Amino acid sequence: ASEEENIFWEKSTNQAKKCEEYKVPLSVQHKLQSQWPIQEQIILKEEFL
Amino acid sequence: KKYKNSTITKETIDLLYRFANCSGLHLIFGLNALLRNVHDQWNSSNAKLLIDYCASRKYNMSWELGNEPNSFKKKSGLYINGFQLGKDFLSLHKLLSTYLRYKNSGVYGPDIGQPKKPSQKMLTSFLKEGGKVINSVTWHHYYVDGRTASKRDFLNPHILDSLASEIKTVFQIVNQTVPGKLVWLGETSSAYGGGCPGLSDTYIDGFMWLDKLGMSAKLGIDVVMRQALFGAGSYNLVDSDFEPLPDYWLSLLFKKLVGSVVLNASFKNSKDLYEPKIRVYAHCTNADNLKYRTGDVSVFAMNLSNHTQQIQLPSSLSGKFIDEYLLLPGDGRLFSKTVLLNGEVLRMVDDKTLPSLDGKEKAPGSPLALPSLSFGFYVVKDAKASACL
Repeated sequence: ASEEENIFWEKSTNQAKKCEEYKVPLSVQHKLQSQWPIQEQIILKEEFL
Repeated sequence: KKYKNSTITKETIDLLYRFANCSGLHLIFGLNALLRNVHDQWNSSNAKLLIDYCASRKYNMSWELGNEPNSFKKKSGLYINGFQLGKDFLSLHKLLSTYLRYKNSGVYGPDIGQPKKPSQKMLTSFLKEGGKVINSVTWHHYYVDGRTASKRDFLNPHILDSLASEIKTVFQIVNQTVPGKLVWLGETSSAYGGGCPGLSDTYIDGFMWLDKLGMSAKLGIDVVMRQALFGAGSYNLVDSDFEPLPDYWLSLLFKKLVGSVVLNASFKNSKDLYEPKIRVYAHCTNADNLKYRTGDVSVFAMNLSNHTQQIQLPSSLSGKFIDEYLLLPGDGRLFSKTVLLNGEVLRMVDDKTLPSLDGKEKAPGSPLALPSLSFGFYVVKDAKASACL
């Protein structure tokens, strides 16, 4: 395992609990999902340029 | 040649970090290399704002600087040579050394595109100047152009083999300039330009993806980063509804079964001498998989031909029990967005729960039949391979 992997595996037990407690606010989730179709088109347009 | 300012907010950084951290991943942030002073030196003031914030939040992360600098001229009108970019990485390293949290953090670069001649020259001069401060050399690889690629390309052994020569080119440069430095594929997928709709997001992409994983490991690449987990285009592992696509399942199976110790596997077939249609790789089995023991061997193979091929393992392995994991397209077509594992469609149990991935046990000496255009993983149990003990 790389140094970075070791750091993350070591603390993963504590982190798992914290992550379980954290939920992305529904409003943020909805906002991101509603913006995505337009963002995707912009990203693709730039990619093709 | 026009710049458009984008603002990344603290909240976005927080979401990004939390996503990576809560997924057990390490975040590597790619800093903007296009902000320049009058003498074309990298202007780090904007990066410093971001690094200050990340340090204040105690985020453990690593860094890259710039994306495909060989294309800067074409994409932004700014030409930066390898020597200058090397100096910029020295500046980044110096900046990071002022932070207790980041003085030993990873720095990876230069994330060059395909190693054609001008990029080879750039990589060489970059490594001569800045090679000592990077932890790994990163480069990007795509087999084909997503706008023109065809079904035939995804199954073409010559196109799959083209990766090997590019890997060898990169290693040659690295060994001449910074011998022993790790080499990563910092961004890679089947087709550039957003992928190829209907191909890069379907079962057929697996031939390029699995072969890339096998060949990269065999030739000494330390890390392969997939473009992309989620995003614009057609090469993502999950779709816009977060539903896993075939390459996600292939990656998951690979992660579960395949360890990082690579064995030297080859396949002999008198019928396909000039254009081998079976591609085989072998690793020690992933030691973290509780189903298996140290010493077990994972063989994975793909059949590019239009008929079923029988695989016979060498005598040292043929007397062992084997778990077979056979992947075929969900609806029988190469352009399927679903995949069958041993005959069962793979799908999420619920939003957070992956299905169990079960192998089919084969008795010692049983024939291993790999159907046309399929992928097979075979875990040889109790193999006691000395390299894996």
